[in-house]
Amino acid sequence: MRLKKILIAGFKSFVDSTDIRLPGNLVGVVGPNGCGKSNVIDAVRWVMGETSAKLLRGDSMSDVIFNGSTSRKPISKASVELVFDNSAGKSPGKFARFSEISVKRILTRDGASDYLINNIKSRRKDVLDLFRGTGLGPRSYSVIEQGMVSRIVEAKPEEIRSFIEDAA
Amino acid sequence: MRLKKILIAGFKSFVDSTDIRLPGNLVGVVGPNGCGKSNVIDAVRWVMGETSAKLLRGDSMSDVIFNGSTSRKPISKASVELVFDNSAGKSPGKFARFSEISVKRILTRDGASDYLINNIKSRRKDVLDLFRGTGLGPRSYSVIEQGMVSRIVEAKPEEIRSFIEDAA
Amino acid sequence: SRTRFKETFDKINAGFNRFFPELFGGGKAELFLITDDLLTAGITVMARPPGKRNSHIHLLSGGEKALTAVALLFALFELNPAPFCMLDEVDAPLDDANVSRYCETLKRLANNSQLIVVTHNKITMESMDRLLGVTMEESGVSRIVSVDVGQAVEMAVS
Amino acid sequence: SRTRFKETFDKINAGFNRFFPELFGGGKAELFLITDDLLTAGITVMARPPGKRNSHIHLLSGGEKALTAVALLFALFELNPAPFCMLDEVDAPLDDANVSRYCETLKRLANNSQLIVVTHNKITMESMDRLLGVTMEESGVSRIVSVDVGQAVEMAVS
Ligand SMILES: Nc1ncnc2c1ncn2[C@@H]1O[C@H](COP(=O)(O)OP(=O)(O)OP(=O)(O)O)[C@@H](O)[C@H]1O
Ligand SMILES: Nc1ncnc2c1ncn2[C@@H]1O[C@H](COP(=O)(O)OP(=O)(O)OP(=O)(O)O)[C@@H](O)[C@H]1O
Ligand SMILES: [Mg+2]
Ligand SMILES: [Mg+2]
Repeated sequence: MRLKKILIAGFKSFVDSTDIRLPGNLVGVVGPNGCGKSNVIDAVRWVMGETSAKLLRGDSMSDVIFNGSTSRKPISKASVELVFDNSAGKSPGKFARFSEISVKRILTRDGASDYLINNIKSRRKDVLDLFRGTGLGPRSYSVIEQGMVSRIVEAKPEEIRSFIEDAA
Repeated sequence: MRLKKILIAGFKSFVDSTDIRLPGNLVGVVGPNGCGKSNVIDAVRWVMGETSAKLLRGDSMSDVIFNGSTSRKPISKASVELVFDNSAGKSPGKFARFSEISVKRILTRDGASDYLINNIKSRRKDVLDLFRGTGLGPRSYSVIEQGMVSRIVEAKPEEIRSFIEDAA
Repeated sequence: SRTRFKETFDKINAGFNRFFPELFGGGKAELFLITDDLLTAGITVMARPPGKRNSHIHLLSGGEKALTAVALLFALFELNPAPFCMLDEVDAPLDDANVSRYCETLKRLANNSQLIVVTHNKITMESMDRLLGVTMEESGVSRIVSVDVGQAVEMAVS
Repeated sequence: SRTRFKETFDKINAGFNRFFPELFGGGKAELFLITDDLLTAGITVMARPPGKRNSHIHLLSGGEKALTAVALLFALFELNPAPFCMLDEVDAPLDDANVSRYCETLKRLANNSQLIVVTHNKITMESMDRLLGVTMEESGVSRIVSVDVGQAVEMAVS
């Protein structure tokens, strides 16, 4: 499985539909403080099944929905989609035969929450099953967020142990 | 009072006697990771009366004494001295008439610990009295160490309050 | 005492209020007492970087949080300005524009106190009057040398 | 189970052991189980940067701590290498020599996974194949643009 693109709409500061193509294997993300770089990282964690609002830097899950700026009103729906190239057929389970696999997560302000795999409504469990064995997932080390390094540095021995256990 | 120089000997990685003149009002301190920049900061906090080994990044106070390297044996005494120009006579108390004021702290591995003001053995209390009203001291904001910014960022409301109270 | 704390709080708040827009090139920030009890009330830090909505410091970006904390630290320092202030790598998470404004503020503070600024940042190095280099030629043994900016870039690469 | 944990622990330790000297240009590091009880033992991180004495991670310098943690994070990632790995500003406290070695390691890892690297660091930017710029022309609204390195320096200065 190889990541082709990330589609973000209404998630945090990405109020407009944004299509992020990944141009190569070593892609730098740059920009001034506060422009939205870590929000992209949060978006990927979120669509992979993150359930902790705190780890997404919010107080509640609805904090990920664009909540307005001096130039725009708040909106009521956030969605993030990861599109993978699966032409090598490595993805496990029932999606192995698809040449392209899309994982999408939607949240609306009234609390309606959905996961979709190739546009089929799925449960979070199905997403985690899809990712099993690929190294992806909310507790994987595929996303190392701002502050993760400090957490490792400050960690007590029991906490280091849980980092190891998460990876197992 | 204006800081003329910092003399460090045997304190952490500054095993040899080091005379640091401050060449101007805006002095940058540079060098590779691990070369000793933060150790200079620790030295100044220590001579101003810091009592917490933890805030000096050690387990016990004797951790500030040079404890050896691949090229040198450990030594048994650490000393740090701050030399101030007091020609403006602003320093309070009994040292007001001195044109130069030196504050020195010594620690030996057998636990002998001394503060000296102008080479006169003094108590830590005398050093704090000397600094009173000058903005200096172990809990002042004259030394902002690596990690202080994070502590403010992560602080709960009661902790922010104690930062304010420390400054009062 | 209540009065003493309120006086201190107000002075620091005024300073914080002044340093924030200077460092951010706009916007505003303020400290708030959580309760009416001056003897025990905790304090929240609210900040509004330019073009952003007012929010708790915890909800800002990594660099915005750090710069807000720096504004507060400068206000705390200025309450009782010492002959010197030593800053250890506070510019690490800042973008170039914020580092430049931070350096302008350092130059202003340096009129009244001696500032000693530990940094790996080239823009900060170039703003200094003079540079002291710390080296470890001999394993585990620190020495201090005077350097110019060109040397400093070389030195950082050890 | 005990065996499963020990296997995982040993693999991660081997990776950590390998990434550390690559990132530091020498030295060594290792994880240790605090007790014999494989089901509950905590783990300490010991590291010896080149020319330094072996010590607990907590006793290293700011940049040394961060780079040691990065070595461990890479080992954790490599246990189950995903199609991509996203890194958010892990290079902030590193000096130029360490950033350069970190970039060499990124290039090596990029042979097998797609790396997405958020950074303010010029050396890191120059090591990337391509750069995506995030902008906020309109207040509070993020957009993505493709940039080249020259533009990136300008963009960071917003
Ligand atoms: N739900 C939301 N709606 C609108 N804007 C949001 C929302 N959540 C966060 N933001 C905004 O996103 C911005 C933070 O973005 P982010 O943390 O991605 O910055 P960054 O580019 O990583 O900056 P830095 O370099 O300082 O780490 C903040 O200005 C914040 O106000
Ligand atoms: N008591 C001691 N005796 C000898 N060396 C010591 C002692 N205490 C600390 N050190 C050494 O000092 C070094 C750390 O120095 P310091 O923290 O000042 O680095 P730094 O220049 O601030 O680096 P960075 O840029 O990464 O923050 C470490 O290598 C450590 O081994
Ligand atoms: Mg960020
Ligand atoms: Mg340091």
